[in-house]
Amino acid sequence: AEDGKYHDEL
Amino acid sequence: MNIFRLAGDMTHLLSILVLLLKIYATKSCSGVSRKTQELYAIVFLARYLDLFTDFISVYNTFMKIVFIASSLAIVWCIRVHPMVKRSYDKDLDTFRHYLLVAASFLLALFLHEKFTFLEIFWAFSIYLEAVAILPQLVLLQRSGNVDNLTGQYVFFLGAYRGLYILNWIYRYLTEPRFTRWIACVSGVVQTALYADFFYYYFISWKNNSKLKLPA
Repeated sequence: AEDGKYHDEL
Repeated sequence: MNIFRLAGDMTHLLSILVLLLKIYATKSCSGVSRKTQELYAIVFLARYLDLFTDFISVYNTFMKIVFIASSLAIVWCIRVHPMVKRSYDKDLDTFRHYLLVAASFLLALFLHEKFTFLEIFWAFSIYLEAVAILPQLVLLQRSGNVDNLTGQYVFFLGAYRGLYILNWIYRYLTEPRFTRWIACVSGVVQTALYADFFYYYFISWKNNSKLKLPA
C-alpha cells in the first residue's frame, strides 16, 4: 500500500 | 522504502538535530539564516497538508510531525527566545526570501502533477525547498568563518537530497511505473546549489582547516 500512494516520500 | 531513502531521511533528521544542538548548546544562532529556517517551515507545512488525511505509514507520519515541529521550533527560537534572538544578525541575513516564495508558488501554478489544491502546494514545497538554502549560503559567504556545527548542518542538509537522488534512480530501475520528474529535477537543482559548499567543506576537512567560503 505504501508505494501505491502517490506522495509516499518525505 | 529503500536504503538510499532511509539514509536520506536519517541524514535530514541528523541535520536538524545538529542545528538544534548548535542553538541549544551555544544559545546562539550566529551563522544561521533565519530566512532559510522560515522557508523550510513553509516547505514542510505546504508539503504535509495531507498529514491527517493520507496515512502512509507510522514512520511517514512520525517524520512529518518531527519535521514540522522542529522547523517551527527553530524559527520560534531565533525569533522569540531572548538569548538566541540577540545573536541573530539581521544585517547579514538580507536575502529577499519572499521572492523565492513567490517564484516557487508561481511555478507550481504552471508546473504540477494535477491542478488540485494539495498538488499545487506539494509542487510549491518541492520548488521552494530547492532554493530554500540560498539565504543560508549567502549568509555563510558574508559571515566568513563558519562554526563547525553550522557547517555540519548545511553539509547534512545538502547530502540528504543527494541521497534522495540515488533513491529515485533505484526506484526508477526497480519500479515499472516510477516517474517523479518534479521531485527529481528539483532535487538535482537543490543538490547542485550545494556544489561549491561541498567543495570548500571537503577542502576544509582534508586540510583540517576552518571552513571558509570565498566572499
